[in-house]
Amino acid sequence: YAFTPGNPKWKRNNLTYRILNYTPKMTRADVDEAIRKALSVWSNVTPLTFQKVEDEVADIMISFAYRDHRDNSPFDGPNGQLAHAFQPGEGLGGDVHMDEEEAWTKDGRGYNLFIVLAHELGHSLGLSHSNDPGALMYPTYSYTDPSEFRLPQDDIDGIQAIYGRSNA
Amino acid sequence: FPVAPEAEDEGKTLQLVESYLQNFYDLQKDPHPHLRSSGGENPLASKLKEMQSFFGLEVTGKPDLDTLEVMKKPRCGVPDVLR
Repeated sequence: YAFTPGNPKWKRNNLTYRILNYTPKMTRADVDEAIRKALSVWSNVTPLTFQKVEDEVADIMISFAYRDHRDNSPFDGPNGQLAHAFQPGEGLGGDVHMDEEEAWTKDGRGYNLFIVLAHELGHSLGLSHSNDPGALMYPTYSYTDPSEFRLPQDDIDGIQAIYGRSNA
Repeated sequence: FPVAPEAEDEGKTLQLVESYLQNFYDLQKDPHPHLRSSGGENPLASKLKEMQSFFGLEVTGKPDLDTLEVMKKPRCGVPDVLR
């Protein structure tokens, strides 16, 4: 695993998230469920908690965006770059941007939203890309059935080195 | 003259490699390639080696088939090399 240079991390364990918009390719309930499950990947192994907020600025703002979306990192259309996220911090910090032009799904067709989101949230929390091909934080997309997903040890070691182990 | 298919493919490959390394390995865009000094390693080859090393590929500094295959995979947009 690797940390983001400068080792940025959230100073609090109770973080907020907000869903700014939804992809029309999935039902809202399925998007909500993918996000909830992706957040739980990280909260299950650390003391971090995530609370959803509706009308206020959240630590982690999640949105679906097209091409140039004014963060100096334009998306490239279908395939290629699927999403990106920013390291912990104010403003854009922690935010997750998903490329709206991808075929988002809740299963193995197209790109599984839960898998990609779980990876991006790793960046939101301070992890960089791992060179372990089995890690969630490996840069290239690899499908795992969400019902069988278990966070690989490399990612557990990385996130616990930043935030410590779960209290539970 | 029409561009020979091989030359066209070569151009597309170079475009893919440059774009990938600029996006994910901090390869700087070179506005004046003709002014580059002849000494020292080509920055593109150097970054290519960095990428090949990260992905556990054979480190050749050349865009071989295995390297291009990785570059064509869907991936996260966050760079592998952050300064």
